[in-house]
Amino acid sequence: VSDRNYHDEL
Amino acid sequence: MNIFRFAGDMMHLTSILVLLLKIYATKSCSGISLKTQELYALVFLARYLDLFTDFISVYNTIMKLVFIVSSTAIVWCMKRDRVVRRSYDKQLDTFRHYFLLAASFALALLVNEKFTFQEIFWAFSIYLEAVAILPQLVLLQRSGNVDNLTGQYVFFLGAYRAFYILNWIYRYFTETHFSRWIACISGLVQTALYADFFYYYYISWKNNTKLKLPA
Repeated sequence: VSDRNYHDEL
Repeated sequence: MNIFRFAGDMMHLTSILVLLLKIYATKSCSGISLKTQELYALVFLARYLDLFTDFISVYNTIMKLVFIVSSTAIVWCMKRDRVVRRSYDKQLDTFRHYFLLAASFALALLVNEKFTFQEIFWAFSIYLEAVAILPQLVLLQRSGNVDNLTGQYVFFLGAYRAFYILNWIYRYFTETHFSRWIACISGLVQTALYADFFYYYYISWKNNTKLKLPA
């Protein structure tokens, strides 16, 4: 979750 | 972004365009479940709360806006357009979608990445999207005959899910630390729901006959 682009999908 | 993900997004976009085309060209929404459309509008509204907080890419932002605007426009059209709403198969569209809403929200409260407002709504939107097609599939099964555009609409939606699975497989092997179990498991469930429909779609395509679902 620390990944900034975690929700990078639509 | 890989080719599978992009193809998936384009299939999703195509499905929405096919649905808009059907409604505008035939001035009819027969065979389309308003409940499924309402759930999809809610899915996008709940998921894209991050429009205000996170910027990923211009592509992402534009697609999010397109999905929000098009899905709410479809719901508005089916409910408010004088001509279109007359063709709505209300008596066939009786799936109790509030159960799906409640169950998805309860699951989102229990299983989420983080217990925050945004993450709970994100998880809720993922769970809801997985089951949102159910009222549509039930409606198609009840009406038996499926017109071409409606069949293509559901076909493209299913294709979108299939490409997302290929995308995850690709990302799993090419990215380090790729783990998003909530999205992947929900995505698998969602795609499995289309399996039956795909089977009959394939049969009708192979035999070049009208798509008909067994009662």
